[in-house]
Amino acid sequence: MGCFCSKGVKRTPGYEEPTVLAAETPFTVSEVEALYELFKKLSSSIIDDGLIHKEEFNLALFRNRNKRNLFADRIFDLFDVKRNGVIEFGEFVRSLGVFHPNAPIEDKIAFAFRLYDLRNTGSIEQEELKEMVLALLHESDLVLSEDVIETIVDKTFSQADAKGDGKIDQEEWKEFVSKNPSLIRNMTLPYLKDITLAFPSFVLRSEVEDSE
Amino acid sequence: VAPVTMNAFELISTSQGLNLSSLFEK
Repeated sequence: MGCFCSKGVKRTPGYEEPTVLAAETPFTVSEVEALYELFKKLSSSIIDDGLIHKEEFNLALFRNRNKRNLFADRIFDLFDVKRNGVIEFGEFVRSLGVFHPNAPIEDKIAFAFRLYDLRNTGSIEQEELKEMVLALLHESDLVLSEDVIETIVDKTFSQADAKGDGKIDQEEWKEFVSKNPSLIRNMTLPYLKDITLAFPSFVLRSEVEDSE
Repeated sequence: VAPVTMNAFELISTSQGLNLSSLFEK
């Protein structure tokens, strides 16, 4: 027989226990609980099914559900580890863990590499780099001539592609980031250290007390 | 910094799509 808990907390598909997620990420149990509050908010903004759909992700990022952005698409795809088109709570916490100030720098470097390896080939090709620069320019007011774009891409590639084989592999990327640490600045969200202040999990705690 | 002196990855990292702090705005 199932459990009929009148005060039971409704959990969504993909929900994982905070203690489990805290053990696998830089977050404490309280921080994971606070992230669950944020997750509930994001995952119910358009479709209240406890899963973050791409439109909900875009709405939170851009205040516009229909905005398309190459980088937001890439982030969404990397968060969606199961590749089922939605971000579940466990995926959300584990992925955000990489952005925690205390997460290992190797994890941040690896995540950024996967982000920029648009076609998932295991290396970043010159065409991909150019495609990303064009995407960035498209979303900004910056206008650069084709020549200038080529120069920026060529120059960056010549610095990063140490082996000169026309692609940046993980080893080269790691080396390049060690010389240019600012490249992974956006892989750290200082905000995550204060997540319990932003999303105090009073409700969750009182539910725990209720059941005791 | 003039864009032409910028590293392409530096330029890319300024994308709004990579600024996840927006997720935490109330």
